[in-house]
Amino acid sequence: DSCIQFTRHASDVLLNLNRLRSRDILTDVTILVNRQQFRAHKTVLMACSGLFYSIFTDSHKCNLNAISLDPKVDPEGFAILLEFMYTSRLTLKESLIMAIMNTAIYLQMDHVVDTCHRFIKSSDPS
Amino acid sequence: YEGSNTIKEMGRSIHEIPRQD
Repeated sequence: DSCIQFTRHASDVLLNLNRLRSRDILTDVTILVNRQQFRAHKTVLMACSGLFYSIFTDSHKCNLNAISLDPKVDPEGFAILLEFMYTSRLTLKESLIMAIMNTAIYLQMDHVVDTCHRFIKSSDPS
Repeated sequence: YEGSNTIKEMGRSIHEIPRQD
């Protein structure tokens, strides 16, 4: 028996999901962060974030089509994490690192939190 | 499955959804 492993398949699927998001095709939830709105697919959000996993596996909340995040969440930090979910690329700017890390803690994206910690540590001159 | 007969295919695996214009 042999098996063909398509090594690009996971990234090709993610690329297509991101194209669907940008064209607002089958997006099924609006995330409200302060006054900003972000359209996304629940399945992608819950696959990447412990918080969204908890929300969308809750039978009382899974059919919500809009979710408001804590007003303390920074919309720019959220935008960067949403972009990461759909691209695998995390843009870490020094000016936004604390906002990104706090948002990642809130969204329960533990590996991203660890990465932010390492980035802060490596940027610290002392 | 990662058996010894696994062949790696490096090319695109699916059609590409067009970008939004």
